[in-house]
Amino acid sequence: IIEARHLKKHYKTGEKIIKALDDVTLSIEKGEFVMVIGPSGSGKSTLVNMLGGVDVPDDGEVIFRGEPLGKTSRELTQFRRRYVSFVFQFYSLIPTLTAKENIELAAELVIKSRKELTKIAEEALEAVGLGDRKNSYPSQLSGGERQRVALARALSKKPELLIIDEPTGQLDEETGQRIVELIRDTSKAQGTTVLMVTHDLELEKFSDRVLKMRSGKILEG
Amino acid sequence: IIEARHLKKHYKTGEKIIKALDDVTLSIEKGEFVMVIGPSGSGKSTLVNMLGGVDVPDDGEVIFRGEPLGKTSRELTQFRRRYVSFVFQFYSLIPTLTAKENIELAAELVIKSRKELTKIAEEALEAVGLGDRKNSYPSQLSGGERQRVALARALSKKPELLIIDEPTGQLDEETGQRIVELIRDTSKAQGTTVLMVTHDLELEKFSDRVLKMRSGKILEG
Ligand SMILES: Nc1ncnc2c1ncn2[C@@H]1O[C@H](COP(=O)(O)OP(=O)(O)OP(=O)(O)O)[C@@H](O)[C@H]1O
Ligand SMILES: Nc1ncnc2c1ncn2[C@@H]1O[C@H](COP(=O)(O)OP(=O)(O)OP(=O)(O)O)[C@@H](O)[C@H]1O
Ligand SMILES: [Mg+2]
Ligand SMILES: [Mg+2]
Repeated sequence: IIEARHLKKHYKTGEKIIKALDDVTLSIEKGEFVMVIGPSGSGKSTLVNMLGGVDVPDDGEVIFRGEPLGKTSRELTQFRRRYVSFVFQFYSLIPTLTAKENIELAAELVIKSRKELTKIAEEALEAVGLGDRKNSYPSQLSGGERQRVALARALSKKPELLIIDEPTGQLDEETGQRIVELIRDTSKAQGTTVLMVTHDLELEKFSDRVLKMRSGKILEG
Repeated sequence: IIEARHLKKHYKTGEKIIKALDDVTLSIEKGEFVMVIGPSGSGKSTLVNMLGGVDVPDDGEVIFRGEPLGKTSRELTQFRRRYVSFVFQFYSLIPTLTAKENIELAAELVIKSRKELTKIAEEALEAVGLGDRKNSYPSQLSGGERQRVALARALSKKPELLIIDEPTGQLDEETGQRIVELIRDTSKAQGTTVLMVTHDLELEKFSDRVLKMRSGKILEG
């Protein structure tokens, strides 16, 4: 459903060129669960942000459902709103909204009924083990609890493409495994395509395929 | 060098009481490297923040060098500035300062010479593998690179007590191990006492002792 064709993204810092993406080509099928791994600084966030329409490449192209992604801010915003849900590496809960309201806001884009919004948000929080914390603000939650709310929010939108960048870094092994299993099960049921960036190799069992990155490139095999 | 005596910290959310700390007593020797582990929400950040003078308990006491910590904001600020360095769970680099400037700012509290500040900052960045990124702003760094700058900053202050909350969550295994080994070696050389909260059990080999938490308590053994 989504392809990358010869993506390049370079940054110039001082006199040095950093090749965040160095000629990346790949293809991901609808409904696939793909894990992206690699050392710190190897280009993972840059890649998944580009596939999700957060940034544009210097060269090359992202193709979604056979059509190139637009390049303007407006086109990219529309693409993201319509098709993509993110859990960013620094997961961006809105501090002035409660856990429940954070999820309702994301779900609002696809659901209109107040009653159904509330139900979706509460079910999502229950699923990540935070049903009793729906009225807590982000500042009242532990690091891992915030991460779980961000994951619940991303799932509630029922996206076509779900991009998750480091979903378990703040979670203990058991909680992390449980959450990723939930993501896998929910996405399979919904036909959602998932890209998950992670350093936790224990999570490989949940994926259909693993892409390894190093220095801006996808490694073969 | 630092003790906790019957610490309690409870939060009331709606009609529910959350016992973040539920009668914690412990003692840490000067120069010890202590690892704190436990599930998400078990009270780890609450505990280490309290031992580092970021918060006060509802009940109980923190003792540093045989003296109870003050309770006023001013006393706690003085304690922290003089004795403690932190890497918080969400690591708080100042976005308008470069990597080098973030470190210099922390080191400024103990070092006055411009030339020595620059040297300390550059050596610290070199040690975490980011010597060539000293003029990058946090927004130009990957997640793991930011984490490494935060760690470099904490070490440059040469603190009495170093508190690190989830230092490797955004790092690949190899980079994470290298960084924690660096922390261990530097702290041993400096006689620094270290409390490290982590979910990565592979890091145990670097510690002198492990404290396990669950539901606001320290588990025996
Ligand atoms: N300001 C607050 N108001 C209400 N509850 C809070 C507040 N701060 C923390 N808590 C709750 O206290 C408990 C312990 O929080 P703490 O941040 O210490 O956990 P933790 O062990 O660090 O978890 P994690 O591994 O997810 O970071 C959690 O249930 C959390 O939701
Ligand atoms: N805005 C920017 N300006 C300059 N360099 C950048 C910028 N954004 C990213 N980079 C650099 O591009 C490289 C790839 O960054 P990216 O965030 O994709 O890495 P990553 O694989 O996600 O790393 P991590 O595991 O640490 O999160 C890094 O060296 C990073 O410092
Ligand atoms: Mg990243
Ligand atoms: Mg914590």
